Amino acid sequence: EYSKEKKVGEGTYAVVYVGTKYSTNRKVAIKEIKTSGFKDGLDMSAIREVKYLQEMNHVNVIELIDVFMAQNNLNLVLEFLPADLEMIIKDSSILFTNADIKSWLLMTLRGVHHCHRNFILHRDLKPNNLLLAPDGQLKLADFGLARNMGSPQEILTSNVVTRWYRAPELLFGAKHYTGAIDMWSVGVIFAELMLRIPYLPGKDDIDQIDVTFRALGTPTDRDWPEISTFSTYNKIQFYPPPSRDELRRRFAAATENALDLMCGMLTMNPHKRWDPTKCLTSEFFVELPEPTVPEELP
Amino acid sequence: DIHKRYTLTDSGYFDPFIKELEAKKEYIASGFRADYVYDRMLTEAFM
Amino acid sequence: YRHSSQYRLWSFTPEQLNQRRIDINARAALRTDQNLKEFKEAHKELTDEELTALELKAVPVTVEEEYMLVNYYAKMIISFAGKMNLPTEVAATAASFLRRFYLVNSVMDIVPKEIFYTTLFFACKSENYFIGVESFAKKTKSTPESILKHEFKLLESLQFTLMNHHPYKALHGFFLDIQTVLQGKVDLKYMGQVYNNCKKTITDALLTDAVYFFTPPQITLAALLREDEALTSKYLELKFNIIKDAPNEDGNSDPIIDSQKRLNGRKLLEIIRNCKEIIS
Repeated sequence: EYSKEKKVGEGTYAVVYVGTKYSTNRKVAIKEIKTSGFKDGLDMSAIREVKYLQEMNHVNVIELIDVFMAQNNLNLVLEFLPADLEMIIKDSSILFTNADIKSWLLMTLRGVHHCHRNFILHRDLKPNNLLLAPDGQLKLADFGLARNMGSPQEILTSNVVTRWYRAPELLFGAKHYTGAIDMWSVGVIFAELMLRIPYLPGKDDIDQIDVTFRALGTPTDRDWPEISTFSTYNKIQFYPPPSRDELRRRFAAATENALDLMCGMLTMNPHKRWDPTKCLTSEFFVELPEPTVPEELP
Repeated sequence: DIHKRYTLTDSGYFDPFIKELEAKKEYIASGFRADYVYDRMLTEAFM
Repeated sequence: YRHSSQYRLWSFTPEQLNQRRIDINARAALRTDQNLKEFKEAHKELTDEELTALELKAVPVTVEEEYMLVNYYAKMIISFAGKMNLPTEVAATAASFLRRFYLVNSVMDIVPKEIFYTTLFFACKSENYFIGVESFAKKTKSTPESILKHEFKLLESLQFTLMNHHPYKALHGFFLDIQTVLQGKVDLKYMGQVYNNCKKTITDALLTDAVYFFTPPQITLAALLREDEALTSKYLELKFNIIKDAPNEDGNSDPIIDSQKRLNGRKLLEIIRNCKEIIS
């Protein structure tokens, strides 16, 4: 059915090859899950990828084309997506406009909306997990940390999401969080697209809290009830939230609606943080410039 | 379906189990939301 | 739900399901007979008495025997999960995995005993209730090797689909919606008791073929109907306008939509009654 032509990557639990599906001559990515050496059997990341990708079928979520066993290895056949948003942001030779940013953000939010309406949390949104197809479509990928929204009383681990994109409730060790953690990550990605440098690059978990609050202000019980119950709360430095003018200076190319949307996604209190529907229906997506059509994106 | 077959009543439901959870400090601080739970359960009921 | 793998790959008509089990059993029986013939050829020294014993005893199990054996182990896995204090959904997923495994394999391929702990261990992983294989082996007085031996075989037999929609969440959903639709007409304390009884019925229903013929919410409504016919009928009537051939009360509502709703409502009630029979 498939060929494995070239090894293009290797992670802790998988080796990724580029290949072809013979019957359709379609280029594919084959994720070969390493099985030896895992004392607890099949790795949790592989189980999650298979479990959640099987249930979703959306233009902005990577497609799981097939799964098969070969030489006692589990192989995930995924659609081939040669680029990612991190490459674009870092490559200063690539110029992109506000319309481009709006298009990438729109596709990201549609992908997150589809996950959340299936009650699936991604829990590792960051630029290099937002892959780009040859036709310009942006797709959420790497569901190795995903999980469904769990039962109400269930305890969820706070040790998820790559540090720079980790929501404040996770930094404080929250165990009953919601999809709001994904929305925070999208907010940070949006800021990074506008700045073209990482927005909240903490050196370690403690520094991440400091960097986050220095940039956006330290939340208090007033705007985030019960935040002071987090054990690590009273050890942190207090910073005032930035004024609107300060934000305008930081994001010079951003319109007022863009700032509203970003601030909505970067609202400290997860209760008040904007959800995917509120973001997708915000003024930002109906004001000019229109989002670039995917085929014309860089 | 665009039109969900239920309406989340904002007057809140009689659901002692959820009510108890959403009153807990660590749940409030984590961002726990009863309406998200209700939405999920009602979606599973009307899927 | 129609996009879910549970609907796409694991829902059948009774005929399809029956045929599937017959085919699996026939293939395994053929293999068993083949093995037996080779065994006899390889063992010319067998006495007549031994040969007679083989004829009598070494016969393939029937489809019914398979079905009973698998359900016995599915029942066991739920009670064992209870003893290990695993969450309801984990137990339900383990039972679902075990039963699905034997919609692809025969007990003559791998006896349920051999796949039992693997299924429970894998259900814990799949439902984010991770227990290390060492401690799991200790709790179940088995060995990591025996638990992991068939993990791939299990995943492959499940056709790599792990997401389960169990009727428990739908029960919670109807518990909420009944309050809205029967506002003020239902005693909420009583509803709590109905809820708990239905949970038990749902757990039993997971051992029947209803899980392959009906959607989780339909199973939930069947459990509710079984628990309290009057309450559930009233709810369905109001929810789906199943008014018995009465003209539309409010003239302004669209007769087409109403009749469509009534049709759906009546059809739904029929499905639920059918489901209730199978569960009972």
